[in-house]
Amino acid sequence: RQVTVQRKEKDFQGMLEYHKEDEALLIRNLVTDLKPQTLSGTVPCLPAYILYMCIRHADYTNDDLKVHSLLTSTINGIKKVLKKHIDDFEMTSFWLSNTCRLLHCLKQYSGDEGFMTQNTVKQNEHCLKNFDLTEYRQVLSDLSIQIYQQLIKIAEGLLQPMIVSAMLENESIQGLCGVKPTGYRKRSSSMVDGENSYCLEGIIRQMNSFHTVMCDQGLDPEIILQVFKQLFYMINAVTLNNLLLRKDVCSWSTGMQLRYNISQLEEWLRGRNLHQSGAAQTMEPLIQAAQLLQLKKKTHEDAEAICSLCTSLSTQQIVKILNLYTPLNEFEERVTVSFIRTIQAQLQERNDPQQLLLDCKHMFPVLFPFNPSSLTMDSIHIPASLNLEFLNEV
Amino acid sequence: SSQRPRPRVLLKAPTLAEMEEMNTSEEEESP
Repeated sequence: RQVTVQRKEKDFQGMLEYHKEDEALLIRNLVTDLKPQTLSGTVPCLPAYILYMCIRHADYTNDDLKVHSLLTSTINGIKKVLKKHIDDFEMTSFWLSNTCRLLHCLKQYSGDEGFMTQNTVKQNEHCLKNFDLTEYRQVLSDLSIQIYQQLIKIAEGLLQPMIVSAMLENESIQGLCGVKPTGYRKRSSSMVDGENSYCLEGIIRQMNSFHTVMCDQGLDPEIILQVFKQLFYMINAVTLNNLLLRKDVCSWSTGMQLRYNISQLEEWLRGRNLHQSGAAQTMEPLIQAAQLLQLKKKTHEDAEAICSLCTSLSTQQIVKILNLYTPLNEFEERVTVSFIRTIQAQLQERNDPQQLLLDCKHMFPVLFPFNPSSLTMDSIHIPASLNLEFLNEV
Repeated sequence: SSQRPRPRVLLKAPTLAEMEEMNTSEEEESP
């Protein structure tokens, strides 16, 4: 009788075995020389999952030296690739996504009950068996903060040149500038057509690009929200500081332009489902400054209205804007000294911060909330394009 | 009795700064 021995297809347990001498090649092909484009169309954060499956096999074989070596060379590799691409938004975002995903994997599969609440039974089978990597999780968290700061710096560097001309000088509402204040002087720098002058669409296009890249790379939604909150804060600070220093933009028509531009940015946030980021709230000082430019500035009631509205502006800022305010035309009166005295009297019990300008470099603290993945390790396979054939699926 | 899983061994990790130092010294050593 022909006995056929059915070789049971050994189940892939979601681990990747490699020889110690292949570690450098693994880091080179998966980290330092990897081009994010190679992975378009594959599962987001694939490098993070592959690294976790390698760590898991080293843990499974109780090889602590291998775990140490792999984690250390991974972290060094990521730092090296970030240093090489210090101005590259896409590469920086790519490694923020993967570093955070690796951190989430080390938590999700740590065996700590608190991180397993959303795990499936099979995912619980893929937990680490021998080692507690809590300290390496802290290192990955510190690395994520560094990468996040680099990402913000790149994004701010791209946005900064656009802000003043787009928010304050460009005519988003056509024809409104027909009502430019008397004595309005053309600013050479940003009024040269085609050079240095940006429109609001330029800012929105840039934001779209940031958002699309981060979403495509699987960056945690919570982190994406924090990125835009930070960027909107910068738009608010740079624009308001210009308003506080430049007479030529302290006018009714600029107030109108500003309110329109801010509403377009808020519209964009809603369209991208980012309104719960708190980004719009960071623009409150600018929103109030725009309203202040449009409010009447004559009677005692006007002073009360201004004081009750401008709760996010300091007394100094309110007074400075009123001093700089330039009437539209000869029919509109200048703001009187006595009106400003009235404002100061009404606000004197406020213990405002003394500095006039906002700190454009202010960084909100970043948080990386735990975000477990629904993927199971044995469903992940390595595309040939990664040249990792020396990894053995176990 | 159900076998309780063995407690996992905590692997001590160098901080980012220490890794940087190690890196720098390695780069200096290598010609």
